[in-house]
Amino acid sequence: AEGAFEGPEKLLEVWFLPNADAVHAQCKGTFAEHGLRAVRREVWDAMLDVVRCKVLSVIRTESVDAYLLSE
Amino acid sequence: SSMFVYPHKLILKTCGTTTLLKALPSMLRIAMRAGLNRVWRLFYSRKSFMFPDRQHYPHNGWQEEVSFLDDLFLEGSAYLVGKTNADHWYLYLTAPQDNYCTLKSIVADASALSELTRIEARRHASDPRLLQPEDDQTVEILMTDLDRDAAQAFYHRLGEKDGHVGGHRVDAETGLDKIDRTAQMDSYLFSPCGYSLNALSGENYFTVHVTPEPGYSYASFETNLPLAGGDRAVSQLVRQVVDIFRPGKFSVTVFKSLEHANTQPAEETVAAKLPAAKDIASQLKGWGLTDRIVYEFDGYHFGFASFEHAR
Repeated sequence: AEGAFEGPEKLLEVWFLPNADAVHAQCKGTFAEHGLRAVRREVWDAMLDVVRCKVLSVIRTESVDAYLLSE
Repeated sequence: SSMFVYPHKLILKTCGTTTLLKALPSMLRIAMRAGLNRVWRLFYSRKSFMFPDRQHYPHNGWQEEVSFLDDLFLEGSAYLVGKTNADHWYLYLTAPQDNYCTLKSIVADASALSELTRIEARRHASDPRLLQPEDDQTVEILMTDLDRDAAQAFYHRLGEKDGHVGGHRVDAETGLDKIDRTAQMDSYLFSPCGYSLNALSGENYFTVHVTPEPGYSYASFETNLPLAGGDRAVSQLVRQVVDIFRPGKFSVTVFKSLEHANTQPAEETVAAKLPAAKDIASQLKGWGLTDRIVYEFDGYHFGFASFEHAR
């Protein structure tokens, strides 16, 4: 199996609670525009460098962003 | 590999020799800067590795992964699910304590959190618009020993463009584009082989990853799509997916939140805890049920079932 690829994935799912300011933003209906979805792409890129993954493409809906990654 | 980003939730799924957990401290800092300074729930899981000796820190073994997570979280529980002399599955989760978990490394003093913040967090913890859909359900199907003919679709072909063009060919050829016909799909064919798909439908997703080479072929399917019809719908989805890959062995895990379990009659609650294993087995000719395990966690029921084909 020299060069064989490890298929089974590691899977992490994290649910966060907002601080009071973010709760107030949510109450005003603006939270969906903030939170994690407001994080800049280069910040995710730097985090994914640690994982050894690169972003290949991104699709979005009103509720969620999906990043397709290398590796 | 894939990443799904919601305003309050992040899902990261990576294969190969990636070092997913090393990113967790960065992830927590990013979340804190985004106004999300507490982890409400965390799930980390993986199937047993095929080539564990090739992994890097902190993935050199389950105990190393658990130690890494225990250094970050006060309240964590680690589980090994399934037969240890066959395919098995690992799970680490944090149970919400008083609706929040305190991060050792980021919020050292829980008492420093203002009472206002705590009250707001409790009030909003049950707000489905913000945090937890009432019927949150994640289904994962992990398949090995794929049928060689079925696996051929996931190879790059002579003269074919890899990347998204090849991905679209695979979507149509395999029927993966029929899982949810309304979904927005983003698929990618690697060279010389391998395939990844992210699909979005409103606030829900499904994702597929395939390694087709004989000897270590593997495919995964994961979704939080709402499946009307409960366990029967799960079994129909499993049949649809298994028909595409025709694996020699596969396991199904179902995480299901039961926000209203306490209001149901006892016998209905027990029934709701049962995984769809019998329904799946009845729908699949040739595959036998080899294992079936049910857990009840705080707010979630978890079902694990494994199947093997009588080839």
